[in-house]
Amino acid sequence: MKLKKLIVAGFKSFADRTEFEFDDGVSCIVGPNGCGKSNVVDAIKWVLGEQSAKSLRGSEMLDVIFNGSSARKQSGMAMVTLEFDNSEGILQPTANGQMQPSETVSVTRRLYRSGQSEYLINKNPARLRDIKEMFLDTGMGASAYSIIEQGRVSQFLQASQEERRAFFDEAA
Amino acid sequence: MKLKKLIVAGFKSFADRTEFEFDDGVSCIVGPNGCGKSNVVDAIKWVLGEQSAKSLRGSEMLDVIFNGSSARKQSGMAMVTLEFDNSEGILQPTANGQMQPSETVSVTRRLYRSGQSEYLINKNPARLRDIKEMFLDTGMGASAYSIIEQGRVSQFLQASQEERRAFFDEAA
Amino acid sequence: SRQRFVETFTAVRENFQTLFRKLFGGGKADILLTDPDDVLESGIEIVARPPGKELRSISLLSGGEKTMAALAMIFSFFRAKPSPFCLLDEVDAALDEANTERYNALVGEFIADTQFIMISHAKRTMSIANVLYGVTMQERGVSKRISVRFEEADKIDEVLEPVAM
Amino acid sequence: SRQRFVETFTAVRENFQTLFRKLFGGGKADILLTDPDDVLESGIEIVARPPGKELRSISLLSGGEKTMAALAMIFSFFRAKPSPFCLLDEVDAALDEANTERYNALVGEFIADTQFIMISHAKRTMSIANVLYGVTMQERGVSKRISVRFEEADKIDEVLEPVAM
Ligand SMILES: Nc1ncnc2c1ncn2[C@@H]1O[C@H](COP(=O)(O)OP(=O)(O)OP(=O)(O)O)[C@@H](O)[C@H]1O
Ligand SMILES: Nc1ncnc2c1ncn2[C@@H]1O[C@H](COP(=O)(O)OP(=O)(O)OP(=O)(O)O)[C@@H](O)[C@H]1O
Ligand SMILES: [Mg+2]
Ligand SMILES: [Mg+2]
Repeated sequence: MKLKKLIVAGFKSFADRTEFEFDDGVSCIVGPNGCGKSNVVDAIKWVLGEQSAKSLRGSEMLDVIFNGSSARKQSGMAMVTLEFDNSEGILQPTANGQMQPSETVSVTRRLYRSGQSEYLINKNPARLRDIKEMFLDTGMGASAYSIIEQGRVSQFLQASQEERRAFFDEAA
Repeated sequence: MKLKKLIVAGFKSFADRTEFEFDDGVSCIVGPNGCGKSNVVDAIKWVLGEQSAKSLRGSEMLDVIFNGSSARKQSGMAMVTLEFDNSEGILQPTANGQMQPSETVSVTRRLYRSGQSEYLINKNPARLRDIKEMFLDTGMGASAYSIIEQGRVSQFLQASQEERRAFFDEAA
Repeated sequence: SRQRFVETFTAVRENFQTLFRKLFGGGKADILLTDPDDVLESGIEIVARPPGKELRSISLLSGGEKTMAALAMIFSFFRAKPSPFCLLDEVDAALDEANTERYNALVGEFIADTQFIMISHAKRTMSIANVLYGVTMQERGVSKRISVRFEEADKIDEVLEPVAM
Repeated sequence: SRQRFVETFTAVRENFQTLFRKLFGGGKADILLTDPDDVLESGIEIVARPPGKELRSISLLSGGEKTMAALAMIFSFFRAKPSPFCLLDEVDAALDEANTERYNALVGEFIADTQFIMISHAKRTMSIANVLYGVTMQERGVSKRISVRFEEADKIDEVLEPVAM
């Protein structure tokens, strides 16, 4: 269930539509400070259903919409699409309550300045819970250890004994 | 009031007596992970009167005494001496209530496994408060911003508005 | 459920004992239930002893040692419960060259089942990637992806340096 | 006292506005009292806008940008209340080459009145030192100081690599 492609538009510093095509093995994102590398991680967390603005370094969810630069006006919407290679059939996307097996599964999330949100699975409107349910039991739901944010690698070591327990419970 | 020399013996990973002679300008301590660089910072904090074991990464103060390696027995005592160039007369060491001006001021702290502590100023027995009082008003007392520990550089930014206030109060 | 937690805990624990020794080239580490009689509520303690050193609280470990122990922990979860992909954002920030190499070698053991996307400023970590994605701001405040060749990785900062101020 | 706090705050604030622009090559930053009518109890807010970018909460800054803003803050205190020495332990961990150079240049402005002792894994930071102190563990678990020449700084990890495991 590998990642095939990430498309970001109006998401944080990615004012313009930008694509990343991912291969098997190891990909490395490089670049100077402040140029947008960690924002790519935020985009992936967000499209998979992250609901905490704080966990995306913001104070409110509208913070993820490109809010302008000295030369550009702000965007009216943030959009992220993530495409998965589903040739093993691990993901079972549904549309209108019906199973829709597919070789590639794409998930899209949009947020408008108005606060309105949209979710799509394979271009069909979906709810956030459909996305979360689709990823349950795929090993991806517990992103607690599959996404290690900048500065957070020693988190498990520094956490209290109870917090580590919660980490285990989430993964188990 | 520059640092001239640091002597550590039995302090954390410095089982053997080790000297560092410091010059003006910029010194850089280098070496692989886990070899003792940050322990040098801890030694300086400790000899200047640090009372929080946690601030030295330990759970109790006895943690600063070299506690052995696979080839060595533990030490019975930790000792750190820090010598200052006092040619400008900024530091005013006292012994037995008497002023003792000196070109070089040395401060020593010892901790024994028994828990017993000793402090010396210019080789004369002193109390911890004598050391702290000597450094008051020299700009060194507020080590809040003259010692930046590993991983703590962004601390001021990440602190709450009230915590930052405390930082200012300490420095003012 | 109690059963599921114990299974996960046991698997992660075994992996941690092994992977710690792999990342440190020796030594010993373990995770323990603080209250083995109350499995569902118990906290979890970590002990770690780098090779040649005595056992002492993990708070005393150096910055790089803490990162290596934490990576052993993270990969122990991975081995117990594989995830199809893994995003690692500058996890090598505190590591010297030797430890960066050991961390990179460990990643190599997991790529069969897991797709890795790493962010790093370290040339050594860049060198284990199959492909490099450059992210830069040629227009200030606007991110853009550009292709980067491996030969350029050495002077990556000049290649990708944002517009001069 | 109220007077002393206001004097310190004003001095630090002015320095911060200047030093931020110096470290970022432009942009704008400030520190503000959240409650200007209650100076003795007021919290302190930080705003920062890197050049070419819009103003937004500092939490959204990147890892490297946060370090640079924090360094501007630390040196602002220094300029307001000079300290005879300054210990900086791996403050450059999150910085790319260009920012490491700007941070190093800023240190250069303070060395007249302040003695700096830095710990770093970055070759660039090592290169601004007047003297290098190597710390290694030739005997496992026991730290030892060894002299290091600047020409060795490039392969410092091999020079100082602890005893093979
Ligand atoms: N809504 C937004 N609109 C425009 N820019 C934004 C928005 N949110 C965040 N940014 C900008 O994105 C930049 C941070 O990007 P990011 O954290 O991805 O950097 P990075 O490449 O990971 O850098 P580093 O190497 O320092 O970690 C910041 O300058 C921030 O101001
Ligand atoms: N009381 C003690 N006795 C012996 N060794 C100790 C003691 N306290 C700490 N240590 C050891 O000192 C080492 C940590 O040293 P230190 O933090 O100075 O490393 P460092 O050189 O800063 O490394 P890094 O580059 O990873 O930050 C640890 O391995 C720790 O176990
Ligand atoms: Mg980042
Ligand atoms: Mg250290």
